[in-house]
Amino acid sequence: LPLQLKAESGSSTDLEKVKGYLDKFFPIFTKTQNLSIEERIKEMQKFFHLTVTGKLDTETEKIMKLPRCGRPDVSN
Amino acid sequence: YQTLPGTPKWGKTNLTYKILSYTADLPRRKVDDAIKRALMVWSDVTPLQFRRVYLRRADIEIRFARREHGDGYPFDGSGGTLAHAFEPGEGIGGDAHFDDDEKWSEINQDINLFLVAAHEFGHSLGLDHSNVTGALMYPIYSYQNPETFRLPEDDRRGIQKLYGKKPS
Repeated sequence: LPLQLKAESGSSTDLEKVKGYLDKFFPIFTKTQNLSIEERIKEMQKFFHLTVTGKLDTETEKIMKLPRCGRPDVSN
Repeated sequence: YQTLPGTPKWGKTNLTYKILSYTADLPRRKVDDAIKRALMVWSDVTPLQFRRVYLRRADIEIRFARREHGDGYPFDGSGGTLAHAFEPGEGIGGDAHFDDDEKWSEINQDINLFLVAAHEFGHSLGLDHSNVTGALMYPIYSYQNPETFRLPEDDRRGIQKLYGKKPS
């Protein structure tokens, strides 16, 4: 079963979905980059000027659900 | 603002565009008008000029599509990704695709075609996403009245970095 990443808001967000969002919009460009999911969430939180916690907190989860452009937010 | 890696841009200021398909959510003339006004957002502040073509290939080809649509970047149904566009270049370069599983609108709170198109054409011209909240090139969609829309300073500086200012 996919690991459940408990969000602070109490709702469980499927880790696969979070990873899918980060892969699409904050992709890792080199094989050597071996970032943890927390580090990748921090990168997203910095871009959106959120509190950088590395955790899937309410405001981070909310941003992930907003309609948006399909291009990534970081470029190679 | 950010330009795209390698700073791709068009080596000409007279660009062509072509609308390859439409959404059933709006009358065609309203789609035509929204696309034209979205391009004017950028031509109003640069030397760029856009001319619509109907038969031959265009620099910027525009279409509505669902799910997998042939470019390897499938859409995801209603919500989530609304549209995407490709950086300046041959072939698919410059093209803009809109997810037809969204409910496209002209002036109400559904997804506003003019606002999304103006953002996507920023990519078609060489701009990347901006992390400035309120910038047109900010990746998250937020509705504003298209009739009072004015290009934010961050976006204007970015596009003029690429193409210069509009000759007086």
